[in-house]
Amino acid sequence: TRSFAVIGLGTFGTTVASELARFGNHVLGIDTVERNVANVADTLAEAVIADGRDEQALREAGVGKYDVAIVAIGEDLEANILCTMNTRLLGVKTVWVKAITRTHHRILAKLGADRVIQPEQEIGRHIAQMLHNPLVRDYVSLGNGFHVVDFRVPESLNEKSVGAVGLFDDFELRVLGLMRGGDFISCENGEAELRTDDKLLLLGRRENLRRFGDSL
Amino acid sequence: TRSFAVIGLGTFGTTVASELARFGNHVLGIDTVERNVANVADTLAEAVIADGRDEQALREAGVGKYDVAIVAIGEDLEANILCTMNTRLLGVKTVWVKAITRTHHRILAKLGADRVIQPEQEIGRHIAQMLHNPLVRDYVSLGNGFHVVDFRVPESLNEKSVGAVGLFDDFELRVLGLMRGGDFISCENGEAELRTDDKLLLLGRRENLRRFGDSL
Ligand SMILES: Nc1ncnc2c1ncn2[C@@H]1O[C@H](COP(=O)(O)OP(=O)(O)OP(=O)(O)O)[C@@H](O)[C@H]1O
Ligand SMILES: Nc1ncnc2c1ncn2[C@@H]1O[C@H](COP(=O)(O)OP(=O)(O)OP(=O)(O)O)[C@@H](O)[C@H]1O
Repeated sequence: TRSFAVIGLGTFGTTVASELARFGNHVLGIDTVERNVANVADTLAEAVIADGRDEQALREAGVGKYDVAIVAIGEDLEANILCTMNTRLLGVKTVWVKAITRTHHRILAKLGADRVIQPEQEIGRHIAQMLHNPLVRDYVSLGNGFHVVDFRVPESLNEKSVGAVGLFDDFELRVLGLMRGGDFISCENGEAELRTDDKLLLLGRRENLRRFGDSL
Repeated sequence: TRSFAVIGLGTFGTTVASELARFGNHVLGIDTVERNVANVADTLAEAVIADGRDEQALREAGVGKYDVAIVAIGEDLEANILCTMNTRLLGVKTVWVKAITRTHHRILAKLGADRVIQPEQEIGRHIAQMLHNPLVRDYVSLGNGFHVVDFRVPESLNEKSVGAVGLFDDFELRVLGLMRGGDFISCENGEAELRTDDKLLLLGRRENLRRFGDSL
């Protein structure tokens, strides 16, 4: 297992740190605010009050010995950027950083952050998709232009066979399967019958998924 | 299609509003800060400077005529709560609210918010899972205890048949399919051969998915 240093214990940083610790990883949490450090002292392996802008302070906290650093400082762009630079200078192999704006995102990419995260934007896009089509319960991007969607079967498709809905012929969508409560129903032969509120698991390109959703 | 009023145009609110508009919906954006309203004036149907705490101002902006309200006011807990109450008083049918803390989340649920969103926590949990096991490219919760995971096939499973890996027998995981580049490969008979960097689409319970990931 790898060891993780999380610098910046706001909501995002604290969530990442405590979840990683919960999975059994060795986690160091750092923040300038004493109360934020005290909040995680019981759940993390180590919790230190230090300033991410101060390379020496991070070195003394042992950040250089960690495999992964997560920079979760939010509002203060300068502190976030300096802290990212410091983790690199201390030789941390993998650095993920929370970005505040798109320009900030680009700066971090140039500084060699391995992954840049923008929580409000990622969730915002997700929420917009779910509001636009309430039948889309959730979805995940596969990164190659394809998405997997958990689609709630509406009343209008009740008792129709999967084949009859024309998902592949009309929308180029693959049916990965159906979930009814806790039961998985394979749809390989197209004969499985849909029921209202089933979870229909679809794979396809974004525009085709949206076309299908809009067609209902 | 439904109409949407987004109150609070920070990163989250602006993302939700502009994405909904991009999908062809009628969107009203509201914020107290003139610059935030100006930023969206070209992309939204309507953009108004108003205070979410002021029911009359929201009424005059026409919020009562919208199908859905999204309250995306962040730091100011009181403003967020008052605004949520106002959208309800104006008769908006569906109200989604961004919450700041768990206690805030509970208050909003009691006020009748239809959905409460905590972006930093949702992304934080996601990020922790992906850091804990880098083979987990992404995942989505189906809400019934089951998850769908996009799992990157490591070198150690190269050229093994899906059946030989024992996903169902040892880990109770269903293989929904395999993606290699843009090609989908069905795995119904267990004979499909895995290749390094394939996307293995798995369905199962969280603990079993994690056990499988940790076993590699
Ligand atoms: N120079 C610094 N060194 C270490 N920690 C810092 C520094 N500057 C800010 N922080 C901490 O980073 C945390 C997150 O920053 P901030 O609250 O500004 O961002 P945020 O985007 O509102 O956070 P979140 O959304 O995760 O709650 C705070 O707990 C803050 O104390
Ligand atoms: N009473 C209010 N009425 C309308 N808008 C408001 C009110 N109070 C704050 N806002 C706006 O809500 C937006 C989001 O609030 P804020 O920036 O405090 O939260 P945030 O969590 O940092 O936002 P985000 O993470 O989405 O960028 C801001 O643009 C702010 O101007």
